[in-house]
Amino acid sequence: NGSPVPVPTPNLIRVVKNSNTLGIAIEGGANTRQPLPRIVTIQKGGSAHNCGQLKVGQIILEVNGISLRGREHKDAAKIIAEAFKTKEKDHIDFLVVDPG
Amino acid sequence: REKRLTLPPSEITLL
Repeated sequence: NGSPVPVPTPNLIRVVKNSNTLGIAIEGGANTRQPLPRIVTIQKGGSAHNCGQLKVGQIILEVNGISLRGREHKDAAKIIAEAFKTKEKDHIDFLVVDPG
Repeated sequence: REKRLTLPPSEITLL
């Protein structure tokens, strides 16, 4: 669209499932003020915290290559929950952006 | 000009 909006660089972060919980809280989703899920909490002792790279405030663009764009909150949460639950992989790849 | 947020806030889910 030509407007000079700075585009933050996405980061791919691999979270190894080394704890019984993922340990993040997210808010947002399609048709809300926050159209892509944003990390609002990271719980100590969870796999996300152990990974050391996920941060509060980051916006999740993709989970294991699945785009969260256009997905409503419950759908996005389900995708993340299922990525954690599946035994096919011992990790989850998050594509996130750090706003500002 | 004031920008109004008309979209609802989201719920929060712990995962």
